[in-house]
Amino acid sequence: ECLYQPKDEL
Amino acid sequence: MNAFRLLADLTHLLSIIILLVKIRTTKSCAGISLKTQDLYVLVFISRYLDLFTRPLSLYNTPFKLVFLATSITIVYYMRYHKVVKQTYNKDSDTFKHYFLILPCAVLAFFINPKFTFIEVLWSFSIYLEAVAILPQLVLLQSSSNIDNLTGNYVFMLGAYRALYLLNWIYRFFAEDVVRWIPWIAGLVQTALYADFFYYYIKSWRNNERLKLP
Repeated sequence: ECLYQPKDEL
Repeated sequence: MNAFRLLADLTHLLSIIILLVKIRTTKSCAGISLKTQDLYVLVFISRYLDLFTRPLSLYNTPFKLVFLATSITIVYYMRYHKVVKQTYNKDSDTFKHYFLILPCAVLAFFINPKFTFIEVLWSFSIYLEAVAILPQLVLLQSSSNIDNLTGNYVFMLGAYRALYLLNWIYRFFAEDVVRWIPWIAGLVQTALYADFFYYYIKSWRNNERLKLP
């Protein structure tokens, strides 16, 4: 999905 | 990684260090809301569950460990340290912070990037962090005189998320990254600090004591 992002932020 | 993001994380770290310095040097947590600190422990635990499931990052992992360790230490000090816990303004830290947890959990259940345990909890932590400062702001309004360290702590805490907003704007234009959940929650979070920022900068300009109406 477009919303799914790898968590690269704190 | 960009300068806004780095500055934001360092500001966040600085806010926590200021709070730890205040509690350790003055042996007092007067003016600090334990409810806000409790919520932050919940935010970090629910957000950093992926510490061991995702690949470790030289940058993120140390920060996550420090945020978890310091937030738990602060709550420990305020609850169990024999001297510090006497200085906790129990009677004026009255915000019903449990009423914040349920709506954030329900919202996370319905609005999340992916309906998995980790992602729902991550969304929960993003929503909860946006409102976690409320008990602290309410406590400041009832405090007659806010000591400098507490004022600086809250200011840095608000500034860090404002810097994240700049980071997201940069990433949107530079890396075409779109993240509605943290964007909207971050805007709400920073907006909650608006009046505090106003009074804090005013008191800093007029070189007078910080006082919230």
